[in-house]
Amino acid sequence: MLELRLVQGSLLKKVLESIKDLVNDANFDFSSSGFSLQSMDSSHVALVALLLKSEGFEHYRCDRNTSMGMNLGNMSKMLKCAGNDDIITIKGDDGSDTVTFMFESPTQDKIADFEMKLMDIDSEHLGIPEAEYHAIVKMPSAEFARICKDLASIGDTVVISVTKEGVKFSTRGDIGTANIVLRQNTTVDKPEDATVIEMNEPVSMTFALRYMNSFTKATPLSNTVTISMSPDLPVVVEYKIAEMGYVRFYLAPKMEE
Amino acid sequence: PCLQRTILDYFKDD
Repeated sequence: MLELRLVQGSLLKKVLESIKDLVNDANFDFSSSGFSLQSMDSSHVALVALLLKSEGFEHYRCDRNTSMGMNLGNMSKMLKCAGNDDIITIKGDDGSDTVTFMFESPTQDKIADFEMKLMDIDSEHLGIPEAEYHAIVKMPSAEFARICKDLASIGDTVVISVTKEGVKFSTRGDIGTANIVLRQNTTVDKPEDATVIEMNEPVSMTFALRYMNSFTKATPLSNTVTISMSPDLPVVVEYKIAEMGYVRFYLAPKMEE
Repeated sequence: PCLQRTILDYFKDD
């Protein structure tokens, strides 16, 4: 028996909007500590890892670990039918081939039930080692989204370089080049507006902007984004979900031949 | 030209 009640249903709506274009189908793994998802995109160049911990739910019941295969496009269609202020409850029974999404309006005068067919997805679960990163940049998520969008109008790859001067985003294309440098800036009124650069070693890596722009669909989830880089690992672009968990995007770099 | 690596170049099956 599985029943999770999320008062801030809009969070789940935003999570789906942030991953449904990157990943088509995924297994949702439910355990007593929360639910998670790990899935690569079809090209295996990017990986999304989602975690929503049980303490973020008003009510969380998961009698035994279970995994449910869902088509994220269909799930998004159903969640789009939930109001932004609705309470969303996910219900599932062991052995059932459907999952139910229940939407309750804040005044409890409207209750909707959407039942979605589950699917069998045989996805490998990858081991993601904890790592020491050469550089970790924490910045306003809107700023990162703006940079990725702007650079994508000039080129299709971005070189992200972290030095003691700051973090530089560069691209080049047929019409020319663009360089955007952000310096560490902690003298701001609100902490979420700060750009904080933790650099253990300088690092510079190249990535496809198409994926970065897909990741920025998670911007509504968090005011800040953290970008962690090491030359021998995929970059991690993380959007924390306040008191609940995170959406992490891993992107493999492009290497000079 | 740049060679696009994949996730599987870095992370192995559990």
